[in-house]
Order: sequence, then structure tokens, then C-alpha cells
Amino acid sequence: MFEARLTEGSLLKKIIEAIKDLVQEANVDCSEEGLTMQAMDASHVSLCSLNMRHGGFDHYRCDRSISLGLNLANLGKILKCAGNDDVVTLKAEDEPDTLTLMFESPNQERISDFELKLMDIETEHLGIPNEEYKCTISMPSGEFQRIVRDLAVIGETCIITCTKEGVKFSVSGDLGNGNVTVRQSSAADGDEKDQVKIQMEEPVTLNFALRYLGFFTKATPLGSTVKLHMSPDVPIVVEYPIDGIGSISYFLAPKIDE
Amino acid sequence: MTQSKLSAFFRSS
Repeated sequence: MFEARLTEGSLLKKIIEAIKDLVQEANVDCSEEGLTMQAMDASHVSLCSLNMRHGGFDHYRCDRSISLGLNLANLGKILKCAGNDDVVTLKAEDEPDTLTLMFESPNQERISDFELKLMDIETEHLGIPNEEYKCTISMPSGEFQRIVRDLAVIGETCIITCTKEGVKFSVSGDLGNGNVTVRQSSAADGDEKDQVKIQMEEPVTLNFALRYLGFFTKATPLGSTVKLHMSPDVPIVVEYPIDGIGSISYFLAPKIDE
Repeated sequence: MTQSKLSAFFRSS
């Protein structure tokens, strides 16, 4: 028996919104520790990894580890039937064919339940090394979203350069080129969540497809901060912490000169 | 510029 209850049901809506344009089908693994998901996009250049700890749920029970093969677009359709203030409960048997979703309005006046058919999904599981990155940038997620959106109008590839002073995002295209530099905040600058912080061992410059960075920014509503982890010649990690429960991380392979 | 694949960096398990 698997049962997981989230008082803030809208969180689940936001999570699926953050994944479904990148990944169509995925296995969500449920264990005593919580929910995890690892799925690549169709062209195998990026990967989305979701981690939700059991302690972040209001109620969590998982007697036996199970894997839920989900069509994320269909899950999104069902979650659209939940009100933004609804409590959402997920339920599945030990050898499930379906996932049951129950939505309860805050005053308990409306209770609905839906069953989503599960699928058998074969996936390639990538072993991601637990790497120490040369640069870790923490910045407001809204600012990152804006930069990616703005630069995508000009070109396809974004050059991200991280130095001690700041992070430079550069793009060039047929109409011209552009750069946005965000500088490290000084300690006195306002709110923690509005700050740009850079931890750096050595400067890093990498090229990435803006199209994919744009997919990742669908996770912006999940939190005020995004972290970018970069090392030379390895995929970037774009990590969105989800307050109190876990995180969504996106890995994107760099573009390389031929 | 070539878009590299993730599997080139991470081993499959």
C-alpha cells in the first residue's frame, strides 16, 4: 500500500507543469524514503530528476517500493481537476495498474477521486556521479527565467561564463548579439532570496541550448531561488529547491565545438 | 556547435 498526502496540493500541479513539456513519460519510484523520478527528454540531451522526501508530506506510507509508470500529460490533465487550495492524496496498491488521486477542498465540502492508468515504461537509468562543481551560482529564479526568455529571442545557444565578479550570459544570432551579466550581491543587499551568490574554485565557460534552459524555467513557480552548478566539460545542473520537501534538478549536456 | 548527449557524461546503470 502506498499513500501520500500533500496539504499544499498545488505543489504537485506545479511539479508536473515543470516536467511535462520536457518529459512525456516517466517512472516515479516510491519507497520508504519518499518519491524520486529520473527521466530524460526524447533526444537524450537533458535529464530531469525529482526528489520528494517522505517528511515533506503530511502523511506518507509506503509498505513496499513500487514504480509508477506515468504519462505526465495525462497526470497534468487530472491535476487540473484539483482546486488550487485542495489537499491532494495519492494512493496505489502494491502491484498497481492505476494511481488514485483524491482531491479535498479545504472545508471538506467537495471530495473527488480520479484513477489514472499506469504504463510499463522502459527507461535507461543514468548513474550521475556525486560531483563537486567548480562553480555554484545561487540566484533569484525569476531573474534566471527572464534572462533565458530574453536571450532566446536573439539566438539558440547561450554561453554562460562564471567568474568571481559575476555570471555572464551571452547569445549571438542573425539579428545581432547580447550579454546579460548578473553581479554577486554584497552582504548588505536586501533579502536573502533576492541575492546572487557565487561559490567558485575556478572560472567556467560553457555553451548550452536556450531551448532546454527554457524548459527548465517552467519550475520557476516552485521557489524563489535557482542554483546553477557548473564544471568544465560536464553537464550543467539547474537545481530548484522545493521548500521543506526536496528539489527538482535538470541536467543539460553542453554544446561542444566540432 | 554540436549538442552532446548526456550518456556521453554519465554511465548507464
